[in-house]
Amino acid sequence: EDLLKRNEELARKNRDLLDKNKITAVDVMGSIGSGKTSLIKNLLFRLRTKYRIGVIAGDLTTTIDAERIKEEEVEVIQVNTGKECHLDANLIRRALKEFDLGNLDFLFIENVGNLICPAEFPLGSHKRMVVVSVSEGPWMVTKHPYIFSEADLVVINKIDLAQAMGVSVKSIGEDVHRIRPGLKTVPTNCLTGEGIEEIIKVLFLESPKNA
Amino acid sequence: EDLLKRNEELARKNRDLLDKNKITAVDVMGSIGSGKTSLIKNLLFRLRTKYRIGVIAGDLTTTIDAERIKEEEVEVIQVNTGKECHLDANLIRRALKEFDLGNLDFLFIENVGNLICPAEFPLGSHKRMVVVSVSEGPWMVTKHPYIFSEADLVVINKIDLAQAMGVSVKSIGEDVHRIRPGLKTVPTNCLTGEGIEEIIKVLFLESPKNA
Ligand SMILES: Nc1nc2c(ncn2[C@@H]2O[C@H](COP(=O)(O)OP(=O)(O)OP(=O)(O)O)[C@@H](O)[C@H]2O)c(=O)[nH]1
Ligand SMILES: Nc1nc2c(ncn2[C@@H]2O[C@H](COP(=O)(O)OP(=O)(O)OP(=O)(O)O)[C@@H](O)[C@H]2O)c(=O)[nH]1
Ligand SMILES: [Mg+2]
Ligand SMILES: [Mg+2]
Ligand SMILES: [Zn+2]
Ligand SMILES: [Zn+2]
Repeated sequence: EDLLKRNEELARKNRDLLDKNKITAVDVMGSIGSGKTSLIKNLLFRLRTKYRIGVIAGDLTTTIDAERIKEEEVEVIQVNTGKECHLDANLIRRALKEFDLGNLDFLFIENVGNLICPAEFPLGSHKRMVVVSVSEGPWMVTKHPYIFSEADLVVINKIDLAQAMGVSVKSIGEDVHRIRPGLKTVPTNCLTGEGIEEIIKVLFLESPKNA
Repeated sequence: EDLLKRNEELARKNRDLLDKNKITAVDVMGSIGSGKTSLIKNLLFRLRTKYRIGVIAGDLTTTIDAERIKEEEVEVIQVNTGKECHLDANLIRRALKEFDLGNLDFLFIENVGNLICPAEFPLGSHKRMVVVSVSEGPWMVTKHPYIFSEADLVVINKIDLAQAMGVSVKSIGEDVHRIRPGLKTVPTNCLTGEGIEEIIKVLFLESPKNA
């Protein structure tokens, strides 16, 4: 429909602008409280001494996530969507104006906590990841197939809680592969950093091109 | 806007139909995997021998929740919303036709897992509850204020994980009261049934009127 088409056009413009400035952008989607901010903080901790990184944090309201990410000493822009349940390419287009794009290597975008609508609104990023957590239970992948069709990587977080939840990390991965055979899944614990190296590798966040 | 106005009209019609048949309807909202289905199953287990109860289960796709709820031996209708991220009064209006309304005392409606959009789409229920879980972290109430403005009760579930998460159930309750002073909050563990009696009391699910 018209809104989606318009969003795709703006997403393409964002992508062109990022490419012109040689910035790799990653759209981090996932359920409410699945660990998106914690994951981004882990990635920043690991990468920021080598690369120049900016972050756009999206939420309905508050600056809670931007404040937490600022603890990693990178430039963060908080975008508040009001009542909109997903970021869109227009909000990103405006946020990009706040950065000195010539001086960035990476841009992480934290999407609004929502496993449904962000799937339909590409932002112009190079990679899209979906973060789910084992505390949501064993069925959340199967119940939300569309967002996994859009992903380049699925992070299965909070593996430390798998036993208490009676949830199998392996079968969540199998549910992902039933929707997208070959889609990379990485189990993580964002409290300890387990799995972060694998994510960096899978997303090619460190490669000669980006060095 | 027009869509919301139309939804409110249909919600009123649903409410009139329920009142005409002396059915008390409860809209169960909450984040993905917070425990809505588990909570409904607990309520059914406790109430179904005394009352005639029907359930409408809402999800994008699959019949997973309806199948689980059927284990409680009540009539369940699964509504699939397609890509829509919330139930609406029109879907409920159609689902109501599937029940023998003259033979129901209670109707539980499980909304789509989403802490944002269901707030704007009343269904015509008598009560609306929001189920969050401690595994989403300490900020999820503050970040999603609008849905709590619509609630008659907030359930804080998975209290058994509070320690592992380093989350305080008490401060989640305080966050709710900052938005809505006096809004009832009930901590629960849906694996053990802790808190279920309190919910039944708060929602007046057992009272002379409903006996
Ligand atoms: N046990 C455990 N808790 C975690 C893990 N990762 C994150 N958390 C906790 O989960 C809660 C939510 O983490 P966030 O990083 O805020 O999640 P989010 O996806 O950014 O949340 P929203 O942006 O609000 O949707 C916090 O209390 C984190 O400390 C993990 O691997 N294990
Ligand atoms: N540890 C713990 N797990 C719980 C509790 N309540 C529910 N669960 C588990 O949490 C997971 C999700 O529960 P559901 O009842 O399916 O949650 P839901 O809100 O209906 O999920 P969706 O409808 O998919 O949004 C399941 O694995 C449940 O067994 C609880 O109090 N403690
Ligand atoms: Mg966050
Ligand atoms: Mg459910
Ligand atoms: Zn939405
Ligand atoms: Zn929505």
